[in-house]
Amino acid sequence: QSTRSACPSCGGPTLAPQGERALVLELAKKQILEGLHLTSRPRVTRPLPQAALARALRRLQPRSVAPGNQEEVISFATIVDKSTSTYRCMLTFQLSPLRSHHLYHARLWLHVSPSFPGSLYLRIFRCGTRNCRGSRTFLAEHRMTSSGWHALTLPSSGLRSEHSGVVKLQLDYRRPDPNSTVVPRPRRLLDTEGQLRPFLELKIRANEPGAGRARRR
Amino acid sequence: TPTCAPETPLCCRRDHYVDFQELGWRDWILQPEGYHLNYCSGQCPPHLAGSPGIAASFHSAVFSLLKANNPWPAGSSCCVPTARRPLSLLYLDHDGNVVKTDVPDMVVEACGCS
Repeated sequence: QSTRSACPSCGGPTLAPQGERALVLELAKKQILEGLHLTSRPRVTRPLPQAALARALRRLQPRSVAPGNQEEVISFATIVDKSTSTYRCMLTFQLSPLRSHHLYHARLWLHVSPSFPGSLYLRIFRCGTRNCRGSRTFLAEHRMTSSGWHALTLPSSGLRSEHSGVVKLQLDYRRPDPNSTVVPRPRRLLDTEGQLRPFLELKIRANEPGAGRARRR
Repeated sequence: TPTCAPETPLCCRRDHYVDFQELGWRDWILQPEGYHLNYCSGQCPPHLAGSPGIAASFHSAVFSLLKANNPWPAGSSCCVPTARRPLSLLYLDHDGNVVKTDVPDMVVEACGCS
């Protein structure tokens, strides 16, 4: 407490400047965590490659987030598994925000490597949390005719995350000509490391309290 | 709204810029680098009651009520935010996803007497 005059608002003793600054910093932490509905600050265990982050942010819509309680999320594939089959690739994403939010827009960004063999059909399936052998849900089919980044729209209804927040996608390749069996190994098709890692671009909004119940007029 | 000078007794807006580096949070808050944590403080004597520094008609309505009822009301008027704006944040969540969101009413822009 400083010997300066009393607090202009409450008449109590005023804080010394460094005491006031420390209080302001604590207030700022509290205000930001409350504003983001977080109970504690996130611990960054897997720092993202800056180049991948910058590249991904450039892909987002240039405009700011739409007003209201809507958010945009970029989620990089945490596990890319190409060992299952030569025509197949598995992507795993951690999406706990989807547990408490309504997803209304989803796109999967894939980077096709320059050694691309002409046009190719890609089919995308949603798998159960553990694996794809049992149940998998067809999400979308896209035809790609060039290398580079491709934004593939997915049905948002197909990405409701399990309680664990894990979303597994399986990518199957086939050429337009059903007779041709020659398909280059997926490892030459998709770039999955570093700044060319696949990522999901999602738009979500907080669930209205009592969402889903008839709104009483 | 006047920005508070060190010894301003009347209702004003006290400005503080908080750099996220100072909080040790620049590893998970990607954008912006900081924000203005402003708050309202100061006295609201009767003749300032209802003067939010914006809507004079509200002030005159309250003032005439004060005169009509009694010159020294029991309750007192408080210095409160009268205009606030959202803060756009880009941050890493617990899963390492990048989230872009607008936090409503984060920055106090104007103060006034209730």
